[in-house]
Amino acid sequence: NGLRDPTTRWKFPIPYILADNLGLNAKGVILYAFEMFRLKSCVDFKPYEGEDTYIIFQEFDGCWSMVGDQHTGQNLSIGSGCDYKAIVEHELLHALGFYHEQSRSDRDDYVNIWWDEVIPGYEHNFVTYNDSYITDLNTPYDYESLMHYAPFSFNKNESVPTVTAKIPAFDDIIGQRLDFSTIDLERLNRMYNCTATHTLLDQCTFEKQNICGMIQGTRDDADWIHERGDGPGKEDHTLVGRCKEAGYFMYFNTSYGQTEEAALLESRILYPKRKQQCLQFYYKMTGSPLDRLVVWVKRDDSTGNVRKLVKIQTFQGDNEYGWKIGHVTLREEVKFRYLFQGTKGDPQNSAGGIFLDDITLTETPCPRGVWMVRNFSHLLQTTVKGDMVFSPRFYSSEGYGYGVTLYPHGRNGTSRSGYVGLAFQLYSGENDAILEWPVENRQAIMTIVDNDPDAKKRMSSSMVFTTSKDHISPDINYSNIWDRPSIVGKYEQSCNCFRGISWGWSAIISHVQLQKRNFIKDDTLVIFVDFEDITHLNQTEVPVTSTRKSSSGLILQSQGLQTSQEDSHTATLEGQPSNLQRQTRSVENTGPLEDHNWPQYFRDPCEPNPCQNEGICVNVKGMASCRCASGHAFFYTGERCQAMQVHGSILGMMIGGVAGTIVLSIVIISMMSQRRS
Amino acid sequence: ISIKPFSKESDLDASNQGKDILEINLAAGLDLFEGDILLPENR
Repeated sequence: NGLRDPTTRWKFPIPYILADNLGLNAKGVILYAFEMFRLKSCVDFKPYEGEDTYIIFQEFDGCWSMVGDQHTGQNLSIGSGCDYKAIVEHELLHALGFYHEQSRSDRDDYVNIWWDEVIPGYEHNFVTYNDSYITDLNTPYDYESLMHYAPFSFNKNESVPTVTAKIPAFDDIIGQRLDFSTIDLERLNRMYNCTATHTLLDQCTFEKQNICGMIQGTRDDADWIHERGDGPGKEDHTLVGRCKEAGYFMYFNTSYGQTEEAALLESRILYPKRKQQCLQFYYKMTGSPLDRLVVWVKRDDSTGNVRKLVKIQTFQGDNEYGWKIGHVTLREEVKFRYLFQGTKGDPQNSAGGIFLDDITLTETPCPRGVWMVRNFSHLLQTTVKGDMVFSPRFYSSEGYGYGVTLYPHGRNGTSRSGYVGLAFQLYSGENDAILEWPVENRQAIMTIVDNDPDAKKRMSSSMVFTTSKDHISPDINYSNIWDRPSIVGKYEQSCNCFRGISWGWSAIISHVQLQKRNFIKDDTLVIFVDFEDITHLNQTEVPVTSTRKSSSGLILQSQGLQTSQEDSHTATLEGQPSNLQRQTRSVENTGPLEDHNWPQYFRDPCEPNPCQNEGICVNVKGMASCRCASGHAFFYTGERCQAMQVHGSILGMMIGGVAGTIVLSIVIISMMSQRRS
Repeated sequence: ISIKPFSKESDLDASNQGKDILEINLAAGLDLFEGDILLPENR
């Protein structure tokens, strides 16, 4: 349901401003939503640098946006309660030129609007648009769209919906706020002619015979086998044995041959844009506990050959035979391959091997906390509302111990039934003595992972909040709950540590939703948890350089918006550290690379192309270097190819030609004047 | 995994548990076009 008018489409990257009236958490969520666009589309954003058209994110009342590029500085409000990934994505899709799904001209073929149930005076919110104004981009009606109204929109009776699907199975899907649907992305990518995404480098499910261009090592002892999962215990991870004639994985049999025999599987050559990548894969080791799976990287040796080997991480076998998720952080800046080496540890005592499936390589940070909740269906059956399960303790890049509490049937006190609850808490840890307390301005991101093998189709449920000095509890005498867990927490036997008070959501995702996608695979629920400092987003203002045209025109019927800060002549830059930034103490001096809020230098310096006059930009160790265009007669020079110069030989010929013509003219004129005289 | 039974709910809930965009905007007293769209004056 996108605008037809091509002048409303943005040029990428879209300049943005994070106004300082936004809460710290909202800023972090907006940057997180940007990353989703970069992972799944060619839409990109850049901090405002004086452009005429840009989006300024502000905290007014409510969540709202204009539709399409207004060719001025346009507001997008992320008000109180709007700081969720899916809400920011929804508003950004408006800004990119999309209306709501149910206002398509053909929507009455797919949904019923119960006009009698709409609040009187609010019927105009259910209009449809003519297809001369909007286009469906040749995509079918999408019940799963992030842009669809929820069933109870503008309803006058709390329990009676205003929108229902003509196919009842979609009644609990319309209005989903997990993430972009597959068709949302198809439309976005069609509207903006996207052919690739910014941060998805490679992925492979091994379903095709070409194994995604991977190659077998030539100097090893054995080969990985492209196998199909037949029978119990040999299911792949992509389809978990659900489909006939499908469900392939790579397998290295470790039950015969000699100890230390190895097989190598090499990816195709990959060209990174950022400086950090995350390799995620699923593996299973059913042979000897001495078997090893080693991840290597072969990188450009600076002569153009991808041959410089670096060992990255080793995964050891154990006696647990289920599929496990593996994450490996790579820091590649030049072209490279990643390699999986399987090694036989003890063939005489092995009855299996190493399985490998569902590889995803993204240019994003790996999650710090990964919790696989096994036998999830059993857990659901054996627990009741209020029961809770604690995750293991994870450590943030700074050294804070943290974890999550899972409520399989939600927390007590919530009116909702059939929902999973999730909350975050601090754990005491080995670094507590040197860390700063209470720990404020750290953003916790909890994600219930949709394990779709295609990263673009994942619709994970992410909840984000930021620790604050305002988070206090009467249970600890109104102290801050983010103080040291050994002071404000309770002893927890399972970790032999102290657990702080948790903060989270009583009902994060419904059991029905959990069953619909790939949230539960191999009867395992996967949860990612991160905890990172975002203090640097506190104060990041820069002035707006040109006079802003007002993006006013609010059509309000009951109450004016608070626009006192709309004329703020300040703008916000992502990742620009403030002088007032708090000095934090950290166990690992990992620096900004560990941040979720990708700093400016993570972006491709060649986007947008800084080179003028059709110069080609080359990324040389993170710096833009221009290769200037050259013609037969002239060429361009300068750092940005801004200066034109004429070739020496052409210049010589031109000067010679002009001089010759002048001399010849003088001779002719003098001869003619002599004849006359 | 060890399951802990509910004892005393001392843990805190984040605000806006599952509220959707239109709920937030209506609660804020906004009446925007289609609930969350700001129209330019000429529309």
